[in-house]
Amino acid sequence: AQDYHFGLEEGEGISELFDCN
Amino acid sequence: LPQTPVRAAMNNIQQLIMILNSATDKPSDTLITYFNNCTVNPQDSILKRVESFHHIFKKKFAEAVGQGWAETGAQRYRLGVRLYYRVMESMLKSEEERLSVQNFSTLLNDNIFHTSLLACAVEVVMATYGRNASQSDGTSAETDLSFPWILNVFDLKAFDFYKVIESFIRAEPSLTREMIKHLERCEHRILESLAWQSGSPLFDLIKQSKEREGQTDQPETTST
Repeated sequence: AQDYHFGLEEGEGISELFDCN
Repeated sequence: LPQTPVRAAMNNIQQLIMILNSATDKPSDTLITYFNNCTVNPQDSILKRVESFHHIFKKKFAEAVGQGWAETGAQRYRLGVRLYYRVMESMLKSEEERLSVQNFSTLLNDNIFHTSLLACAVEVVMATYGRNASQSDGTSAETDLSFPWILNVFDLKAFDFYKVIESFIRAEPSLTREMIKHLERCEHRILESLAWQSGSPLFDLIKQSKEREGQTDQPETTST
């Protein structure tokens, strides 16, 4: 996964992406 | 033995099957605990959705490859379901640690979240079998089951599929480098074209963010 460009910020995860917070 | 493309693909298939052999076709005890912690228990809807897409995927696979391959499609879907439950559990564990929350009722009752996660898991299985590998089990090389075929099967917007990819990669450490590269290519294809098709949820997000910023001008339509 080192090659993959992770774009989520420190405080972001799947919950934010689906507006659950 | 020298590594040939077919041998490499077969190794990936064997690796995936080995990983998923220890996974279950049903939610684990840990997942059921998360479901029970929800304000609204999502277990029934999750099981019904998995069953419903089993029939849809099997039918679409047979339509694409040939009626004789319906059971092959069902077998691949079942592998995808194992990966879906495995990744969901891993995601919830990391969210619990990050947010110090145990009630994921909103997320676990979100149909689009589950459909996207399940589609991504099945896409990983389909990409692992790939075009070359699929020849080894006799399916026709002309049948293109590669991405974005899976979006049509699950009737899923590309941007909703995009939303689970990074978390999926974070949650499943045993994905091969080739698979991570494949998912990254999916991301790029979605952001560069598929997410800008009319009806995409991306336009709603842009509109909402503009409204939040107090700007009233409309986002450009795809035609422009």
